[in-house]
Amino acid sequence: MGYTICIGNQKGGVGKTTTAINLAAAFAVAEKKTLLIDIDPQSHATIGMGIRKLSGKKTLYNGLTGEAGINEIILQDMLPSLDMIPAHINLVAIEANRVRQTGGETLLSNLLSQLHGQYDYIIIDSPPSINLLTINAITAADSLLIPLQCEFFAVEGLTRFLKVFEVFEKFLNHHIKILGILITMFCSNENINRMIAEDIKNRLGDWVLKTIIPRDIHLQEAALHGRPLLFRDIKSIGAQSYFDLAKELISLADH
Amino acid sequence: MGYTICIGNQKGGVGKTTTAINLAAAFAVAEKKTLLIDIDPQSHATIGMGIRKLSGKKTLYNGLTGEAGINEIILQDMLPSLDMIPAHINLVAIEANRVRQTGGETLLSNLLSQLHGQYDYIIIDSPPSINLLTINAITAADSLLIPLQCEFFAVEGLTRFLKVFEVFEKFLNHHIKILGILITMFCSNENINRMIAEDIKNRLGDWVLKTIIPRDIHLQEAALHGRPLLFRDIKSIGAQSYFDLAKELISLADH
Ligand SMILES: Nc1ncnc2c1ncn2[C@@H]1O[C@H](COP(=O)(O)OP(=O)(O)OP(=O)(O)O)[C@@H](O)[C@H]1O
Ligand SMILES: Nc1ncnc2c1ncn2[C@@H]1O[C@H](COP(=O)(O)OP(=O)(O)OP(=O)(O)O)[C@@H](O)[C@H]1O
Ligand SMILES: [Mg+2]
Ligand SMILES: [Mg+2]
Repeated sequence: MGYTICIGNQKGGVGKTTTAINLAAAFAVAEKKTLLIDIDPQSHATIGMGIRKLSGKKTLYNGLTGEAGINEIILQDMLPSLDMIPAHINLVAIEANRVRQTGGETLLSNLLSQLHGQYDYIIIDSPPSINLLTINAITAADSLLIPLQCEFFAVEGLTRFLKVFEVFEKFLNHHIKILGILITMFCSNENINRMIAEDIKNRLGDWVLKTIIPRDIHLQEAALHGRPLLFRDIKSIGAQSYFDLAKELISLADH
Repeated sequence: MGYTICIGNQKGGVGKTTTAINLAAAFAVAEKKTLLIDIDPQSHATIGMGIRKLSGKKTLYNGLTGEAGINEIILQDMLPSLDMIPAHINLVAIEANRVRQTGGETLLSNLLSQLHGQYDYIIIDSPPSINLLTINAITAADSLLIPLQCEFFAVEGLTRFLKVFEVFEKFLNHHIKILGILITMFCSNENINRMIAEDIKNRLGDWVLKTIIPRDIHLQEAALHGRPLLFRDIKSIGAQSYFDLAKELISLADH
């Protein structure tokens, strides 16, 4: 099975989905066979990849409940070297069904065990909360990438997220590495951004990735058009920064 | 009981907490006796009001479980005319406990029935998800205020949020009014912002509030200092826009 990265942070709006889509695209451009999985019922990674009409089709929910095998829910060649497993609002039922039986933390990792090494990288976009879907994403992953906006509430929540994370490890008896903290939507001309970025580097130095994603309106526009920015405008600063991130992570994974 | 407004949207990072804190402050400045309630385990409204050390103190969780009466958990006179019920990370247990027993959607409205009309307005900040805590906030409220950032994913999720909302009404047998959609973090010089704002007004015209909250870095800085912007710099555009919002809502509620 390929190197599996969960993109997670319970703070909302920090760039999880934007990172999942654009990092997956960057691995694909680097000719790494990549699978993007959307486990957020909001389905924003699915929409951001231009997938609209899903009614009647099988999606991640059907794979998690065992109604469908993994090959029935993979959308092949969304882009060269990039496949996808789309989300649907029905994923909320995974959470609700839990009321009737405990367990269910490893539904996704069981599903992914049906793969036979056809991917180099697997990227999972998760929702802004610590619920059963996020737990599934974390237990299925080798490591966790934490997008972080340099704003007060997001940083405030980070230390708690890391603590909750340690509790998970014991409870789920699954060791998952923190791949790193990715600074996103960075505006170098805003004092508060620079101040908070310095503070994070001082406090969490080793965990902060070297690549910083700047604020680039083209990333938003690309989502509107349902195509990752690297496949729309490869020279844009947003696209280049995600390409740099992929190179940094590829060299990290090799060690 | 005062007019109760739930600030809700399952999309993350759209300005729910910023709106809850600053709207509560605006009502207080307008000399309306106001109670701010934080039902998000992230506790950002609590932190944004400068409340740090809570260990050992009773918070919203204790009120919801019945261990404490409402008067034991209200922090009086945080600011003139502004009281608060703080959140704590232990609120996640409300969600987890649900696994053992069904129901629990009206814990907050039961708690608020202990009040005897001492507030003109009650504002509830909710988490970025549709879970039991958010359901509690909705069932306890008279109306829902939906902050919306003019960006693609947030607008995409809005139509679904409104649909889920209708399902709630039937399931919970509780009618809750949509007070309005509040455009937040608006940058008039960004094309995509203006384009999306036009689109929302065309599609959802009557629901879109007249007041628009511009992007103002001072709103972020105020959170860092634990004091609402109206109580730090009343002339700033961020503070003034929330004051305009309070005036618009007061006149709406009177009709
Ligand atoms: N580097 C960037 N530059 C400009 N805009 C960005 C950038 N990264 C993300 N955005 C925009 O910010 C908004 C929030 O990002 P996104 O939806 O990816 O966050 P999220 O963490 O996935 O949110 P949620 O918590 O709801 O899942 C989106 O409109 C997105 O297009
Ligand atoms: N009008 C504004 N101008 C500038 N910054 C803003 C504005 N409104 C909110 N922000 C900033 O944007 C970030 C997200 O806002 P906030 O945390 O209030 O959103 P939220 O919807 O409560 O997030 P969550 O979904 O995690 O609860 C915060 O750093 C906040 O300070
Ligand atoms: Mg997302
Ligand atoms: Mg919030």
